[in-house]
Amino acid sequence: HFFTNVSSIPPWLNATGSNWESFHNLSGHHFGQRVDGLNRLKSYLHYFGYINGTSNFTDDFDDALKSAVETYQKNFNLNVTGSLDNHTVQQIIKPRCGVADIVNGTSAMNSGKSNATSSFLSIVAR
Amino acid sequence: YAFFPGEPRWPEGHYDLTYAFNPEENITDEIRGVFARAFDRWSKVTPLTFELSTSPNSADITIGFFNGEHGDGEPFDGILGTLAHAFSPPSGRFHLDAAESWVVDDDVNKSTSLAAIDLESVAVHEIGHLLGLGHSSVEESIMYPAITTRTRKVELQSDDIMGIQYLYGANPAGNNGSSTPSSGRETSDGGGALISSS
Repeated sequence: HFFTNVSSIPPWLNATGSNWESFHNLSGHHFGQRVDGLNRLKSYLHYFGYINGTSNFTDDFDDALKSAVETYQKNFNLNVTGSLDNHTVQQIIKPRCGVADIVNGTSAMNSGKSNATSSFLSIVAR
Repeated sequence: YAFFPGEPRWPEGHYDLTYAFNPEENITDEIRGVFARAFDRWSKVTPLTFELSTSPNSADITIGFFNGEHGDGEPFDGILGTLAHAFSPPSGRFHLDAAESWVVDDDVNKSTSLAAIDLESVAVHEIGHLLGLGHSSVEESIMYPAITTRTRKVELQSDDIMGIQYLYGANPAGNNGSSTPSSGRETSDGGGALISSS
């Protein structure tokens, strides 16, 4: 749908939510829990390179998911908690580019930077 | 800034690139203008040039709007979610989700629609991928992976410019007042980086 005038966007387009809106329900959950819908979040994180493997993801908040969430939080400058806090979920549901952030465990976003670099920047900041 | 594995780029001697829309139908002059402006932003800071072609079969870059599965194994997901994707050089494939509410030629910030996406903002980002840039954690940069609705973000930032000038060098006619590029990569992973969706 192309719009040269923003006021011409029909209201029904507002009413159609993103596939990712359901991730709102995962807010507040953390490692060790079993929650309906976590398998879809794992698929999302797999799609963008944060979880290895193929399919048959479970609804368990396991080590793999915790690690993926931590990496995601580093890449998007969020507090690294490993849990699905509200800020992380809000970021996850934002519209985005379909190109993966990580492939084969390699990233040049924040999570791929060495601790030495982080320490250096921290010292400079102080 | 980051690159695709192996730092692929358009070869030296092939910096004058052509682009075409595929399919052509429904592509208005206003839409063509959006993409021309988006390409021009990258051209101003590099030796690269971009010229519209009417022949998708021979163009270096092909741009298409598609719904759902469209042949590359990366189906689009309807309104919002994934907005677009593009492939690393020298693929030249640039795909956008036809289901989005693309704002072509108006101030997207004025929109009351929760689904309005600024076309030029997404085009500038995806062209970065077509030229060899991966995603950046710098939130202000064009190559940051996410964009909110009703937001216009089209100006290249120093992070973007340093990345693209590492690959291609600066525009010999000047870099349009951009910040000075660094002599090397700032990232410390020592390798190449991020990856495309295929």
